[in-house]
Amino acid sequence: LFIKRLELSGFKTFVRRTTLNVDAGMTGIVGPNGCGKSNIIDAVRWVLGEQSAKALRAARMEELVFHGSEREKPVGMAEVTLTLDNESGVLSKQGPEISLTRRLYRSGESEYLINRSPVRLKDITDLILDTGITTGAYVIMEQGKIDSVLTARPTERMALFEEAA
Amino acid sequence: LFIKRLELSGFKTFVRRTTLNVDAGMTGIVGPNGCGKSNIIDAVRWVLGEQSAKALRAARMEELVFHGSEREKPVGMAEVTLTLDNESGVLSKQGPEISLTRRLYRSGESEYLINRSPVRLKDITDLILDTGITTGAYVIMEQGKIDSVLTARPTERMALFEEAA
Amino acid sequence: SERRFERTFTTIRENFHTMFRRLFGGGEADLKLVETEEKERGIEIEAKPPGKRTQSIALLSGGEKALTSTALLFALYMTKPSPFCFLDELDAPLDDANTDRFMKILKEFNGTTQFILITHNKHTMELADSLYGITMEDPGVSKVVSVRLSGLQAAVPAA
Amino acid sequence: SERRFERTFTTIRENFHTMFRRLFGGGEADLKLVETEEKERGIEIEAKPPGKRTQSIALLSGGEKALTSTALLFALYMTKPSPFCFLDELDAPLDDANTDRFMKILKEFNGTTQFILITHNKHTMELADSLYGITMEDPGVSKVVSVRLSGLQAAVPAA
Ligand SMILES: Nc1ncnc2c1ncn2[C@@H]1O[C@H](COP(=O)(O)OP(=O)(O)OP(=O)(O)O)[C@@H](O)[C@H]1O
Ligand SMILES: Nc1ncnc2c1ncn2[C@@H]1O[C@H](COP(=O)(O)OP(=O)(O)OP(=O)(O)O)[C@@H](O)[C@H]1O
Ligand SMILES: [Mg+2]
Ligand SMILES: [Mg+2]
Repeated sequence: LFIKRLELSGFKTFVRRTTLNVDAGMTGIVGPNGCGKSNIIDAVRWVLGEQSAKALRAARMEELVFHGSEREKPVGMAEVTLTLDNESGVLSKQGPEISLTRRLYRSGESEYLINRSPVRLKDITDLILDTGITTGAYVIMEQGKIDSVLTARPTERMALFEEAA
Repeated sequence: LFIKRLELSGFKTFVRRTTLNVDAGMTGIVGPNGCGKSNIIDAVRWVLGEQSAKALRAARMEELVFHGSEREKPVGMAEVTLTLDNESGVLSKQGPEISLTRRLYRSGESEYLINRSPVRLKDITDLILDTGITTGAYVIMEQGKIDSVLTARPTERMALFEEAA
Repeated sequence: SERRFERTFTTIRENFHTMFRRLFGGGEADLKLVETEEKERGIEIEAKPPGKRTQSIALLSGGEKALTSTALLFALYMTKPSPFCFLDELDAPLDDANTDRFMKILKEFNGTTQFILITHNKHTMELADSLYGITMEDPGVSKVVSVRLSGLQAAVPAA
Repeated sequence: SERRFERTFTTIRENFHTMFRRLFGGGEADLKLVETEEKERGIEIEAKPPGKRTQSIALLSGGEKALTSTALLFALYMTKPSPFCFLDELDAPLDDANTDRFMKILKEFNGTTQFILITHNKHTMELADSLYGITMEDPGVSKVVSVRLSGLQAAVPAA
């Protein structure tokens, strides 16, 4: 279930609709400080169902919507679409491609879509559970957080192990 | 009051007596992971009077004494000597060079020396107070701790400011 | 389910040891199940880089901690592999030799796992199969560009 | 003493703004004295990198946080300068352009401050006046060697 592409629009610094095509193998993402690389990671977490704003470095979910730059005005909605390759038929009930979309309006309303059809958040998280994809610390390894598993208390690490078991 | 040299013996990975001569200007310290660069920083903090083992990544002060490697046996004492240049006469009561020495025996006993004469810890910290040298976060900027001033609570930052005032 | 945890724990423990040795080029590492004073279960980590003696992990260097952490996270990963894995500047504290070993190990997962690596490290960039640059021509606005691997120095977007 | 604090705070605030602009090559930054709900005094940080709008500092990137922090620590430093200053891998999260600006600023403190920089960054190494390598020929045992700045690639101790 590889990633085919990621589309962002209005999410953090990706105000204009942007597509990142991801190939098989090893993809490097480079660029100067503050240009948006870790924001891409946040977008993937978010579209996969992350419910903690803090995990995305925000105080509230509304902070994920592009709030303007010196020249650009803020926008009213953030949207991220993750398209997965299902050619191998891992998810038997789905077609060769599955797209997951999450939208957040500045008013606070959320929308979720699977293959462009509106669903509930639960449908997205259920689908992800079926695939075995998790967003645990060992699937999305975060900048500056790498040794948190070492500084964590032994009981906190237990939670990580139980998730993997 | 520049640093002229640092001598380490039995301190963490510096089991053999080692001298680091420090010049004026900008000195770079390089080397592979785990070779002892940050241990040098710990040695400077320690000889200037650091009393928290945790600030030196140790659980107890005894862990600062070289505890052996695959080939080398542990030793019984850690010693660090910092020699400062007093040519400018900043510390009027002292000569052109001042050396501060701290020793720790595995038994737990400590010794402190100024210019090779035994003193109490208080004499060292008093001398350092006179010089205006602090070991605050803005004199010794630690690996991986750089953004702690950003994540700190507003009241914790206040403590840092009051120290500088 | 308790037995399944025991079996999983044993596998993670073995993978951790293997991963640690491969990332460090030697040494030993182990995981221990412990019971805290509040009768809760916890996991303790022991790590011994090559040539050194086992000590508390707090004393490890910045790079050694990153490598030990990586070994454990990969051991967990091998138990429940995801089709893709995102690594955000994991190579930042590593020296050249450790970065090389790290990249070699990622290459071996290749084919079964899609890795997306954010990096500032020129070494890592050379070893990637494809490279995307994120730029901000319009201040505060991100844009994706594809980067040619030849002439990398010129191509990597400058600030 | 309260007045002295006020004066010092104003100086730190100005230095912070200046340092921030020099490290980022533009932008704005400020410090605010606040009172928490428990009637305690605290300090809040506002930072606006060039071309962007002011937001919470939590949203800043890894490199932007390092630079903002550095600006504040240097502002504090200028208030109560020490003859020497140790920097342990402060340049780790910085890209090339920010590393350059950072090193330029350190050079300007030169003469009045002795800087000791621990680094893995080749750029930083080139700009240092003298270079010492720490090696472990005997596993687990540190040794100091002097490094010649010409032929740096060969001289930097390898793992
Ligand atoms: N809602 C938003 N609107 C506009 N800008 C935002 C928003 N949320 C975050 N940002 C900006 O995104 C930037 C951080 O981007 P990101 O963390 O992706 O950088 P990065 O490329 O990972 O950099 P580094 O190499 O330093 O880690 C910050 O400058 C922040 O202000
Ligand atoms: N008392 C001791 N006896 C022997 N070795 C010790 C002692 N205390 C710490 N060490 C070892 O010192 C090493 C850490 O050294 P240090 O932090 O200076 O590395 P470093 O050069 O800063 O590396 P990095 O580039 O990864 O930050 C660890 O391997 C640790 O086990
Ligand atoms: Mg980042
Ligand atoms: Mg270090």
